Amino acid sequence: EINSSEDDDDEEEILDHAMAASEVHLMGAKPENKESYMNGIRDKVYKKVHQEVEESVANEDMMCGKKRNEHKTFEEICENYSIVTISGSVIPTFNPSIRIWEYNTTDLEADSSTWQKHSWDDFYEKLNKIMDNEYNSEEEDELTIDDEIEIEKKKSNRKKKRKNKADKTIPKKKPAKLALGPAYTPQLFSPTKFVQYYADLKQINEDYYSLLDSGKKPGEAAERSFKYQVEYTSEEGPYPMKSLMVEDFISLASKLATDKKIWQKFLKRAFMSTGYTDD
Amino acid sequence: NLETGQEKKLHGRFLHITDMHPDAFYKEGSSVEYSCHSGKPPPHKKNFASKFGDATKGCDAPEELIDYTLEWIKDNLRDKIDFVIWTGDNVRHDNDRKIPRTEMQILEMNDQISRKMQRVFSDPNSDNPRDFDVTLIPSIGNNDVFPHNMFALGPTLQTREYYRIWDNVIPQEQQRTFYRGACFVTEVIPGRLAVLSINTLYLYKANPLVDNCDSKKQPGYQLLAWLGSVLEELRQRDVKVWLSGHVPPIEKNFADSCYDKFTLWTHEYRDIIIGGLYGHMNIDHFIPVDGEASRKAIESEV
Repeated sequence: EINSSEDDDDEEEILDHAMAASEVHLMGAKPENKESYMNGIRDKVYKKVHQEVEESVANEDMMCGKKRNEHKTFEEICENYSIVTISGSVIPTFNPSIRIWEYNTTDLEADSSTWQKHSWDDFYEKLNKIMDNEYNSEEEDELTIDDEIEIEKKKSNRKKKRKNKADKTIPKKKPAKLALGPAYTPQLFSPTKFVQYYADLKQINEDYYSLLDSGKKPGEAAERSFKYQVEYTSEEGPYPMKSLMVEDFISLASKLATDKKIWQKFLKRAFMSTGYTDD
Repeated sequence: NLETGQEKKLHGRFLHITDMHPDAFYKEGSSVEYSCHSGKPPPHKKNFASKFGDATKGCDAPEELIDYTLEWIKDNLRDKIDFVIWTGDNVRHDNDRKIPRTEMQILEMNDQISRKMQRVFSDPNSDNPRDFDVTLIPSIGNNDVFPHNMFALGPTLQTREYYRIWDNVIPQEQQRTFYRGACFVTEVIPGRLAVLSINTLYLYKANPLVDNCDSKKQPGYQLLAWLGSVLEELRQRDVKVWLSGHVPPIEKNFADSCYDKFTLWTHEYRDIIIGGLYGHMNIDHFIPVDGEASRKAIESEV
């Protein structure tokens, strides 16, 4: 009995450890497999974006810049994409970091005389009514396909009704008359540059403890040692970006997919200059 | 400011800050192996919790790191920026089973951090707590909710609490909308430029209450309905817009139909959307997402 109960305890302990490890992994904590996550993204981008871009460039060279029907131009490829920008954090998973974005404000002042502040009250009143009536009603919410077929049989005018009840969470195509926005062509509010700041914790802690050793009070030592500094800017080599529009990111993605040196630099910055690797 | 007539200098800059994860239980000198909460590592091991935290060791942020960070921002950046996009996770992780997180602790820490942020960026010469020199746009993170990752459609205690915590920075006419979905819009340059605070937890795979974005009862469906209405209104007003939220809208994170629909909205409103800023992953990177591929995926499903 004693032996068996000890076995149970052991098993429970192993299970506990496994659960704890899995929890820690899930909850963030010490970084693991981040390099392989980044490599995975690079591979995906390589398969998708880079090949498309290469084809378009080769095609444009061949046709002296003229577009051929069966291939898209670089600009057309870029128009299909939007960029999800993911920032480094303050929590020291890596070094703490923050980012300053800069955007085009040229002509903003000249434009200011035409600014109008429209109230949003009416819009939200209408929106709340729609949300209350449409999404809180029980009617037709959880119909199965079989239910729908049954209704289809019973109501000959069902098709018309279905059309009226189109899925409102699928957008209509952008009207062709609307010009591309600040992410695609340079204009007011186009992002132009970013500055990435980071706190080099190793250095900061070393400075702090050595100031304490030299007799400084904790408050003064902390104030003198703690600082953020520029880690890099988007204009810096080895992959300077002339602006931060979709085209610039797609060009960079394409470079990162093929140039190992640039990729290594990108990884160093992605992990906030901690020197992190998976092993 | 078209309401008060006050003029404000625009700098053409803004700050993105994310994932602070302050830990009130962080103890300098304790063991990294105990989440920097307790224990003492042997002298030959350098596994002790440093004053300002240690990169890559796995502990959350000491509160002093957050305080000094905000102080540094106040001294060096505050007067050079127009607005702050602040994408959530303002509490510690649930990584110490001896001190499990409670809903009250999560809300209290969020309240504390919100007050600190407001103190840094508010207008010191105004008695109105809604007057800010630098506009704040917070959004909710997967660790800001209890239980971790799980967040239901509102109105709930949590959506009401977050409205209370961010009361000064959420436009008042959006109170009901916020109670329902914990998302809102702020015009950072009135009539010209806006930022959306998107509650990405309603689209997030790891939220047990999210199955898809196809059924009207799903939180993600309702969030997308809100997103569509707001984007259309902004288009009609010729206002350009930044999207912001905690969990990045990538395939790895979002339920399939939520990912495709969200990506398609960003694609079809490319006349006004400038970009999207997110946190959660702790890594500085970007991911291009293909709107046309999402349209095809949705059409093939239909």
